[in-house]
Amino acid sequence: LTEEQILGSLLQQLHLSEVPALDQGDVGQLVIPAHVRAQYVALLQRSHGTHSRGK
Amino acid sequence: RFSQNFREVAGRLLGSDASRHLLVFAMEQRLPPDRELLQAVLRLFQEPVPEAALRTHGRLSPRSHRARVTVEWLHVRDDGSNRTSLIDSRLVSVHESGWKAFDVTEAVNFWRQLGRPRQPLLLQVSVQREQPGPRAASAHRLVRFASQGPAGGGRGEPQLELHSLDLGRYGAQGDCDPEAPVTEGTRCCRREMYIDLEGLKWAENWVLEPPGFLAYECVGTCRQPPEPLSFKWPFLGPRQCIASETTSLPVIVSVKEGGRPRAQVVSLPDMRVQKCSCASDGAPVPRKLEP
Repeated sequence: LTEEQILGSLLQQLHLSEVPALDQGDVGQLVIPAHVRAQYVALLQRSHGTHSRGK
Repeated sequence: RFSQNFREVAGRLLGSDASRHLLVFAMEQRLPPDRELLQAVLRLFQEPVPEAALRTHGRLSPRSHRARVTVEWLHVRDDGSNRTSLIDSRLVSVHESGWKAFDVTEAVNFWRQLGRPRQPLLLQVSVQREQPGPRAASAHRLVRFASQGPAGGGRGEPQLELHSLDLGRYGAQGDCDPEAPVTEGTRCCRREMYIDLEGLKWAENWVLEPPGFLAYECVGTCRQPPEPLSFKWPFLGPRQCIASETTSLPVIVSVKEGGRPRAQVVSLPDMRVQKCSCASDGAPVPRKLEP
């Protein structure tokens, strides 16, 4: 797994063509809401249980 | 349907005049879990058609001398219901006789996924018209295969040929020994590989969670099958150490909406290796048995 593959996958999932321009000021005040964190944790737990078959 | 005296009975009418044979193979001792199935071949002996029958057929139906032979895997569920999966299908000529081979690897792979105690491997062989329809040729009536058991007299009885490899010698070894360096002689294994997302310039201010993750990678080499097997499957590439099972990675990213940043979860598929295996390029990936 390379850095480019992770970036490519991220851009594909978000339907973006390039890395968005976000600066420290944008993200500094951002608080991750509880429902977003809960969704993240649920996906994390699910990914430990379900494996996909390799190509 | 409208009579008060009869209960409605739902059913299906199968309008084919195919001949069907059910083949039963006791498999439990033949394919232990520590063996990898490479190929399963069903061999059926096609009986020769008497000359007189061929002459009659040629006069009545000059268009086709072929019939379609279909092999299906039959699964009898715990509740007694049946389900069939198409495995192989091909045309055979009434003029031919002798052994015919069908690739039934998928059927054996399905059978291996059943819960224990496992029923025998059930293969349903049907011989149908080459094409459906009332005007189609009736060559299928002449195609006969020798049957299993005493009825067939043991001559030309259906055979199931299993080609397998010992996973203890030809498979991957699980996780690598973290103390031992990976060399050319290392057997295929899963090695820890940490991806530090915080250290990636492009991820700065964009990827909020996780700060990094264990991706794992498959390293090492695989033992190649003995020469006779390579000869039988020339289309297969060498066995290589590959990621055979992967899992997704959820991440929280910040996205800008209306000029303001917002946290969003996305799931990236195939980011973490769960299992490494030895597999040949060109070999079919076994299908999962659907419930």
